[in-house]
Amino acid sequence: KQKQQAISRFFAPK
Amino acid sequence: MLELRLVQGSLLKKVMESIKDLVNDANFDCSATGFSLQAMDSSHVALVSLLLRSEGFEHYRCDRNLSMGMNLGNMAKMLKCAGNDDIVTVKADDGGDCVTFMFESPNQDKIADFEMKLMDIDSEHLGIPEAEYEAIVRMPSAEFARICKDLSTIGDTVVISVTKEGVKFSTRGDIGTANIVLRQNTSVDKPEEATIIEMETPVSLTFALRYMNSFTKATPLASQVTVSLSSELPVVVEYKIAEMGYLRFYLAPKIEE
Repeated sequence: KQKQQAISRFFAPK
Repeated sequence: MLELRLVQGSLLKKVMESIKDLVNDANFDCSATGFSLQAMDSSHVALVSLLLRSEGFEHYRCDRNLSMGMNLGNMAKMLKCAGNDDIVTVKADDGGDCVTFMFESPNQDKIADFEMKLMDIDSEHLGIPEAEYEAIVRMPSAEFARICKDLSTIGDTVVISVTKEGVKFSTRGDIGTANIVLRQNTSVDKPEEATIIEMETPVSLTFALRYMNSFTKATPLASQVTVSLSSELPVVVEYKIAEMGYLRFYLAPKIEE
């Protein structure tokens, strides 16, 4: 089973 | 006061058609650098980053930095009313609540203006760190679109693997599996047909095809697409916008649970 990661896991708010 | 005149108005039409289904509402930011946008899709899985540099406009006036919240579907509807050869001008007043799109036919015999209401959008800008990618594949954008479309008839996800042999796109579904391998090909007559693979380290990542297919709506913007991959990073699918900037899509990979 695969899980979709969120983009916020990689890019933090400025 | 903001006034941006773009002779190749079709570029803006193509940009809107590329992103309107991925992002509903977004802030367009105007500064001395250019006209830009950064927005996530509603599931927060993908990120769109657009830059149209000020130098690419025939006339670019932006007295002070301005952020304009727009519904992209409505903006796309208005821009669809511009002819493909029309000159498009975007106008707004500082602190105003609307934006005007003006369309001029090439011989100036038809001039239209469409005014659209702006909206307040709460969105945070994400910092995108400069990254050294383990593999960068440059290939014809139409080929990339074809591969994503073909694979999505078989499965929901694509595994993109880059080795020294080439780049492999794989999927599996209920009916079976599919693998498409592209090798580096620089010997073509036209540079836009080349496939160039730069690899530091072999890399293999899994992505949702639904998003990849959405990104390929930008195919009319550029004959080539660049796909940058690193393990532990979102893939970047980049379409260069001739002489002006880029449209980049970032997509977070899927991982084994």
